[in-house]
Amino acid sequence: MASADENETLETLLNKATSPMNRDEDWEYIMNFCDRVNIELEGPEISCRLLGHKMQSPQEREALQALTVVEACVKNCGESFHRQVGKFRFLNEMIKLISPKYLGTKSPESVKKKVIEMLYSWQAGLPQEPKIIEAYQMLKKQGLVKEDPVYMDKAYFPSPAPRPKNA
Amino acid sequence: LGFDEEEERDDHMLPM
Repeated sequence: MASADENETLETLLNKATSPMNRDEDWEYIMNFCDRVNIELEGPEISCRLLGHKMQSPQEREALQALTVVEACVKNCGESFHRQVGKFRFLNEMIKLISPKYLGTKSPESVKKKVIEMLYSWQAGLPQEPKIIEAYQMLKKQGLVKEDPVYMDKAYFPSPAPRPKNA
Repeated sequence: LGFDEEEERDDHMLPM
């Protein structure tokens, strides 16, 4: 895979990875972004701020691709990224896409569906981030999530981490 | 408070 140009920033890499001009998800751009998140000192914090903004794009394709980038980072950028998505500072940006108090009435159904699927997947797969569970439960309590999605990308979290043998 | 503690204290879920 070609490595990203050193002049690129997280922002320019994200713009490429989420461009509405991309015909399909461009995994080279997406992985370049993930690599940069892993390299930069404050990569997880900065990327979550950029992603929180990008996934609220009024352009459906851009928003959906931003959510795909978030998923890719959760898979590839480890615990420090998980800690960032596990903060309300980021989770609130997802909540805004669903709640009618914010962007919920304007968000495309496809975006809302993907956000709910992701939160559902994370609350099961990232139990060490309790705020994700709290947010998901509140969405259900408020009736914004009627039932758990049937979709779950099992490739994310194939099984719970094995217990250490010497526990 | 340290930065992390302060950030944690200010990290709240939005009312829906």
